[in-house]
This record gives sequence, structure tokens and C-alpha cells, in this order.
Amino acid sequence: LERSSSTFSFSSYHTIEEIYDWIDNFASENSNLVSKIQIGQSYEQRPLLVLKFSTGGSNRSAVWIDTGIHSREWITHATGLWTANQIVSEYGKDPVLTSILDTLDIFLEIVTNPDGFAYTHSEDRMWRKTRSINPGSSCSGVDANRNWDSNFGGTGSSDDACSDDYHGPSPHSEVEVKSIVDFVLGHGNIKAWISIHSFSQLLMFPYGYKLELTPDHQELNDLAREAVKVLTTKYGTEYTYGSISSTIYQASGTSIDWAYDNGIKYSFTFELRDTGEHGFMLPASEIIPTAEETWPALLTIIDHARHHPY
Amino acid sequence: LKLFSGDQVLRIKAKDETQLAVLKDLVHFKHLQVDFWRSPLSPNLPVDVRVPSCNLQAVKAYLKSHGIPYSVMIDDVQVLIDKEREAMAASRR
Repeated sequence: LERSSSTFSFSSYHTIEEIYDWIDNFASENSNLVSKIQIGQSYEQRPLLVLKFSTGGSNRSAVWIDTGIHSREWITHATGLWTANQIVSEYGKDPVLTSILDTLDIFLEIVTNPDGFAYTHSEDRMWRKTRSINPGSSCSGVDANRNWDSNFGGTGSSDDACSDDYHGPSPHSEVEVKSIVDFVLGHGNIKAWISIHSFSQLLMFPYGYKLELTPDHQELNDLAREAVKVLTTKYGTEYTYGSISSTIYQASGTSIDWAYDNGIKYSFTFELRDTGEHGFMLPASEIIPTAEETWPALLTIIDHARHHPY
Repeated sequence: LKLFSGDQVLRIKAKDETQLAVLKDLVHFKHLQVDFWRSPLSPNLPVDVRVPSCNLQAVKAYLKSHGIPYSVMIDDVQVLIDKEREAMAASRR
């Protein structure tokens, strides 16, 4: 049988091999809109793949979306897959998405931490970090969402290599992080950034590393409120929104703070569904409802970025 | 493949800052090997923590001794993992 992305089940979890196969097929079957870009190699030499959705133009303004930086949060990779497919399915049908893609490019990294993800399938379902070896420690891995050069090593990260919040030896020490940094800085025209995590039903924006409000606080807060409103409309899932430091806790070295401090004003992070029964181990039956309710919130943020160039 | 048989995830609701501080101390008790899924942040947010089966008694006793209410969110983590793997296998078939 010839392999095809059309036989792929979005309502199931998949291994990294299955996801990478799907990405290959998906990009080749939709080459008018989608291309696959390799932005680097993980610590264990797996390709770091990004899907680019573009209708043309050169170095257009763009949106960055990543899922799966914490490898055990499988619902985020699954949401990324569904979202990729949704972009292709809805282009030309959904007027908002269509006009977004006629103006902006979207970059989507579905498996942001491939080594960790592979490890959750093969060895330890609870694994959250990268898989790099820490010299002088028996504990492996770095929390890739504490490794960014945004108050690196500060409050809300750990210098203990055995901790799940270990920030790593230096900013961008993790190749999974450095590859994104190089790609985004090299592109130079990314206008919105969305990192997707799970779980606890939150939509947050900078800052995480300090309690101070950003100069754009009011606009980001209003946009978060709007995005949460449309998300809730779908299935009644209630989200809390606000800056990271005011909503949950101070966290240093996170991706959205780095993005914001590097000029990407519309920087947000989602924490997906919390059913109160499964934590981040959401049953596969929750994948599509979770992705479906997240979709209009994503579009709201991206569409706002499109209408508010800076 | 690492097994998590009998590990539970507790959903804990601290009543006030004092109880929250008690929960934060759990992070430092490395011998208990707890894995915070939702960290102790503020009294109005739940805390979820996976506790290895061998340390369940000790952690529950610790919570009880400080009057901290909790419920069992996941009774056996391994059961959930097994179901997940079965569902993946079924989908592949």
C-alpha cells in the first residue's frame, strides 16, 4: 500500500517515527502550501523539523508555533498535528485563515524535543526534559523551557541537574533551543510566537521572569481575553489568562520571554486542557476536542498580529 | 520500559500560604521522589503530584499531619499508561 497522510488518525497518539513519516507525506502531498524545513539536529541526532505554511512571497512576516518542548505532554504534539492538517484543510474555505495565509507565513514545529519524546515512548513515559548528558551528574537532560536567554538561571529555574526545572549549563546550551534561536533570528521577521504546553488551562504572555508588566501589557491582556473567549465558546472549557508571573509563578529562561525581549510582541503560551482526571495524560479521545477549541484561539492571536503590524 | 505500577497522582488543595509552604517543602524531600505535575504556586490553584507507590504512605501521612486536603486524581499511573499503549496499538491495527 502506498503511504498517505490521509490515512493518519489524528484522534490517536503516535510515535516519533509515525509523526516524521506523516510530516514527509503531508509536505509532499501539499507542496503548494507546505514545505518541510530542517532547522538542526537534536542532541541524539534526530532532525528538528519545522513545517512552513506559505502562499508565496519572500521573507513575509511570520508566526512561530511550537508544541512538545516538554516531551511527556503528548496532547501538545497531537494538537500540533491536527492544527497542521487544519491549516491545509481550511485554507481557501475559512476566510480568516485564508487572508492570514495570503499575508503571513506560519512556521510550526510539532516535535520540539524529539529525543525526549522518543524517550517517553521507549523508556520513561514521565520524561519532560531533553536527553543531553550533564557532565559531573548522573542525571540527564535540561528543561528546554528554562534554557532560553531570558534572565537565564534566575527565579523559577533550578541549578540541580536532577531537577525537572534544570536550566542547563548555559543559555541555549540545548541544541533544540539554539536551533530555534538561530532560525528565528535568521528569519528576522517573526511577528507572533505561540508555545503550546499542557495542562492547566491557561493562556499567558510575558513576563515570566519578573513581576513587571511589559509595555504592551494592556494589548496582550485584551488579546488573551479575546482568545480565551473564543476558546471557551467551543466546549465551555474555561481558561485563565495573564502574564506568566502574575498568573502562576516567576519562571526564568522561558521561550516567550526570550521571544518578547527579541522583538516579538505577540508572544503567548498555552497550557491545554485539564480534565482533573488525567493530568497531561489525556486519553486520545480528548485530542480532537482539545485541538478544536484551541484552533479559534490561535486564529484570534494570529489575526490580531496580522492586523496590527509593527 | 520504566513501570509506574501503583504510583498515584494526588490533587492537593492548600487552604492558605502556610499549607502552600508545607507543600513546597516536599520538593526538597528528595527521598520521597515526588514528581510535581502542577507545582505549589498559590492557594487558589490545585497542586498535582505523582507519588511513587513505595512512598505513598509517607506522603499521605505528611499531608494528613499538616491538615492538607487531597484527593486521588490517578489511582494507578501504570494502568493509564497501559491503556494509552493499547489505544495506540488498536489505532495502528
